[in-house]
Amino acid sequence: PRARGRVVPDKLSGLLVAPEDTARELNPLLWLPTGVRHGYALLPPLLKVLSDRGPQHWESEAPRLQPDSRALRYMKRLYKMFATKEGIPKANKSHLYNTVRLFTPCSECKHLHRDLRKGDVHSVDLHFNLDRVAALEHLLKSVLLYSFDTSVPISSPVTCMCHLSAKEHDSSGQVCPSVSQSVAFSPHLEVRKRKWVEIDVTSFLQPLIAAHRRNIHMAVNVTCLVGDPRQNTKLENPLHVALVPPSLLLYLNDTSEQAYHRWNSLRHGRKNPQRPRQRNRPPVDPAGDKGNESLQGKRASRRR
Amino acid sequence: RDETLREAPATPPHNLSEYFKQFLFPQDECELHNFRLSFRQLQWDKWIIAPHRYSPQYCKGDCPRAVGHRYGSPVHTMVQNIIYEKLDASVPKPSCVPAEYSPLSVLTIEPDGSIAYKEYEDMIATRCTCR
Repeated sequence: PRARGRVVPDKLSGLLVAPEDTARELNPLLWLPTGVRHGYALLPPLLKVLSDRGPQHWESEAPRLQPDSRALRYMKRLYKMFATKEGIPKANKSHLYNTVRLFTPCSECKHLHRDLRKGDVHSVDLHFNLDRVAALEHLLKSVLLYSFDTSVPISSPVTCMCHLSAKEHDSSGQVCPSVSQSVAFSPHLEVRKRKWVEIDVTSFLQPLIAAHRRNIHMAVNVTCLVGDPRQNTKLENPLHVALVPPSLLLYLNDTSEQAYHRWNSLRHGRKNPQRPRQRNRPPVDPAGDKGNESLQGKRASRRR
Repeated sequence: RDETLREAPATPPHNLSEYFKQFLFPQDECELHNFRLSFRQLQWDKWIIAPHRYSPQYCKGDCPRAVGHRYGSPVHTMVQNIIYEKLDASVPKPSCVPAEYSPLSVLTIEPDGSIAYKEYEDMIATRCTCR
């Protein structure tokens, strides 16, 4: 492990990881011949490209799926919040994540979109493929990201309840909800400020990600109540906007060697050898002149 | 130094500057050089959305003989220099290499269409040294 005193992920366990996990961890597209695998394993995926294939490779590479434009806009805004124009991470980030991944639901998802006018709920069946999450990336926070059309005024206070249930495929292929969670949010406040509403689903997803589940299949029901919840409230869709299927945002701490660990740089800064060492003053003796005497003695002995 | 002076032949003053040149720091001393690239040049801008420009910098130049106080080099660097000068010229002189780095944040489009914000360690050289 490098002499930086950083908690280095145990490379040995990395070596013991089954090949398919390693493949997931290292960008599968850039999978290297076994001979040089471990030599390159530490190169950031960004640069493995350079060492592994010349620019001509990129022309022939299969075109990447293009991300959703709203998602792209959100991530560009997040980038501006976290890094300078030159790409230097901003020091004022108080949290520990060094990786943020945004997934849009797979296109083949069914979209149960019942008529909202009759106060029905908005329900959607989502399927996220999280293969890009590496084994050394640990989940810190995850949110469902609903984008709203803010041109629609929201008159009275609205409270919404989002009910999530993960769907497990058991041996017979039957889908049975396994984990479920309800989260309340008030788009009235949120949407006015910005185009997005984030629904925290960390506690819901944590066990699935920790179990290395990479295919997340969940049903999301959003029920909104208009007016004061204590009086008679009507079930209706106050937002009058078609809720597009939400994206899934994962805030992760990448513990691999090539990722930037701000807590480590803070710690490293404290141990910086260049910093002048605190001179250890002789302890002041509260005994007054007796103390001075001993101080005299000390001075003489130090001079000797 | 006295020894060297004693050994040195009595040289007429105009060669004195030549004589002392060997103690001066090399003209192209080891130092950090600027280098900026754009991911478009590497044709990577299809999947690296930000930053548009990246300045990795690099270290270049000759290492002076007295590297200790200027570069914080370990004593081994001066030993290697003496070996090169007095014992075996096939042993390379100390090299000018980066000593410190700073991280870089990148925003990329992944092959599956998802979007990733990642912070990588050691992507920009910020200080050079002789080793």
